[in-house]
Amino acid sequence: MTEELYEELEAILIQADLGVEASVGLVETLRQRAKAEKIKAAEELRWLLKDELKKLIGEPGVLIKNPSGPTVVMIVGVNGTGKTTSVGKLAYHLAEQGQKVVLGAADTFRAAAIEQLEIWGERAGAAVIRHQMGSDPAAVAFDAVQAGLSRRADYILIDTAGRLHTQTNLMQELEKVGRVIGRAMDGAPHEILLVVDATTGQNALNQAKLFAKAVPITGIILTKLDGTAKGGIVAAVVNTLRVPVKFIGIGEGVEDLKPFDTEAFVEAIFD
Amino acid sequence: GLSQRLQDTFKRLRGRGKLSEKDVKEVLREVKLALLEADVNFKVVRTFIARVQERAVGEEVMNSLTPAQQVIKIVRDELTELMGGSAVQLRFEGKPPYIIMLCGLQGSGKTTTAGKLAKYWQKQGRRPLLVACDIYRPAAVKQLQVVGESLNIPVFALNGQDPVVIAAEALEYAKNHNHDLIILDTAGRLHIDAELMGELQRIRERVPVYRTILVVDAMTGQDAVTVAEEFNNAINIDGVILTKLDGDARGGAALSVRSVTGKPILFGGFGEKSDALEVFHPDRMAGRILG
Ligand SMILES: Nc1nc2c(ncn2[C@@H]2O[C@H](COP(=O)(O)OP(=O)(O)OP(=O)(O)O)[C@@H](O)[C@H]2O)c(=O)[nH]1
Ligand SMILES: Nc1nc2c(ncn2[C@@H]2O[C@H](COP(=O)(O)OP(=O)(O)OP(=O)(O)O)[C@@H](O)[C@H]2O)c(=O)[nH]1
Ligand SMILES: [Mg+2]
Ligand SMILES: [Mg+2]
Repeated sequence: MTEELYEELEAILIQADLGVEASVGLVETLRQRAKAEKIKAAEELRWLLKDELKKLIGEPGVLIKNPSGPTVVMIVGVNGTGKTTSVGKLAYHLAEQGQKVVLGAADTFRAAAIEQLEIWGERAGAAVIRHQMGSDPAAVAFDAVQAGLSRRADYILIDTAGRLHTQTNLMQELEKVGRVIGRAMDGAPHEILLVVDATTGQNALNQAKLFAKAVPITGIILTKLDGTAKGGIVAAVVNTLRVPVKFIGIGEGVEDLKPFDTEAFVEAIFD
Repeated sequence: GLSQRLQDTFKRLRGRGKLSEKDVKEVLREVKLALLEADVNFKVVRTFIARVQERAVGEEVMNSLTPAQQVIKIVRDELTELMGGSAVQLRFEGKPPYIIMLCGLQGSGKTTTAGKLAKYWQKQGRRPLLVACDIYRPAAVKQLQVVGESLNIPVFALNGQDPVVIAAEALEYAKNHNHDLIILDTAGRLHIDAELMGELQRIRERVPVYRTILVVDAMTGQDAVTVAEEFNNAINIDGVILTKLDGDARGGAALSVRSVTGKPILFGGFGEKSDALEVFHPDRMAGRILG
């Protein structure tokens, strides 16, 4: 088992955005396993590494379903990661399954954010609850939950404005939106999904940590996997937040949201 | 950070006189790790380390009372040099109207940056026209119109036309309405989408684009090299704008992109507001990458 082979595997992991620490750690675990299991073939070594990586990333998660009443899902993340698009795709997917969906346009800041979500609402056949641009996002979220309750919706999806995790005031705003949703309905939001762009490097870890401080993240949506980025940073995010990846975004169309598949994800890293 | 790690490394190596090859590797490894953690591309790091190798463990370091600081200085100087040395000013020469085409991956900040550039150059006396060439994203045209309205800068948009026609019509409009600067906001696209990359080529064939600028998110990881290379190969970019620098991403993508295209980073985006645009400073970026 040559040193070069281990270095080659480490390079694959680093180039997949797994991060130096995780990559070095995985290769070290690989060395020990190779020694213990007396591995001779390169293909076997590669298989072992895939196995370790799958363990690190864990099993996919599924969308939470509230057994008694509407399920409220809040979508959060830094700017431009694909939150609004993912809300739209998720709404479409749920509607296709016969679920009644209400959307909350709680990005009251960015130009045409509300209009963007309204178009997705039309595509999905979901009502969009909105106020004016510049209004209080918590108020929109509150109204959206109330509307969902009174209309007996199955799912209420709340789209929030992109924000950098380093913007303390905006993270406080997010925390407030979460609390206000809880006031509109006990136990809500039931699901808080952090949207991570697969092209993101190590910064995704900082994003995850600070977003999780503001609101209890319950799952990850990893977007833009249709590009050439491998999204390896999701491994560190999963391990730090101890939440699963639930969905991946593989394009800009209504059908381009798929349940996360750990095996397929790991295989793609080695393609 | 790197400073502390190098100090620890040199403490261990002190008093040995000449560094062994193993010692050299150790010092360079610390630099390599710092750059990888900052999202500089793996292959770019390899090339960079080879470049600084001789200086990083040469006389000036070994004879220094503070070898760790000396290595940092050398690395920082080399990074700055690699990213162009000093700030680059985009000059408008030749006959107006000057067409600036913004392109890049989905969500990188093109539409927001279009507004910032329009405002920036308007302050310098230009008469900009914003052009909505993203006909795909829901409410993209509306987004640019809202941006334009807030800046009191006109936005050219056409219903039901493809971006190449829109660009051509916008040029006519600009000439007839005394706009000397046209900023084309295009749809986000993947570098591997042949059809959409072809669209950018067709725009450049149809209208005389003065500068093509690739808009890149500062938090981009290893993929930055592939993206920049593909865009550059397809449409020969003239420069780059790095966005979302108001966050805490180390921004190694800056080195990766410059390294693989040889094109300058012209501006940095530092926020969502229309004034959050600054001329790019390679030396400041070098410091940020080193962390
Ligand atoms: N190729 C690809 N593009 C995507 C995917 N998801 C979203 N996008 C695109 O990414 C861009 C940004 O998407 P948005 O949904 O506006 O992102 P956002 O997080 O809501 O952005 P802000 O609200 O401004 O923070 C759009 O051009 C989307 O079409 C994906 O899975 N693949
Ligand atoms: N914090 C911060 N946010 C930015 C910056 N530049 C853009 N954004 C935000 O990033 C998100 C995406 O910006 P857009 O201008 O819509 O990006 P785009 O490249 O036009 O997106 P597509 O057209 O879908 O490809 C928005 O929320 C912007 O407000 C920046 O420099 N700093
Ligand atoms: Mg959005
Ligand atoms: Mg845009």
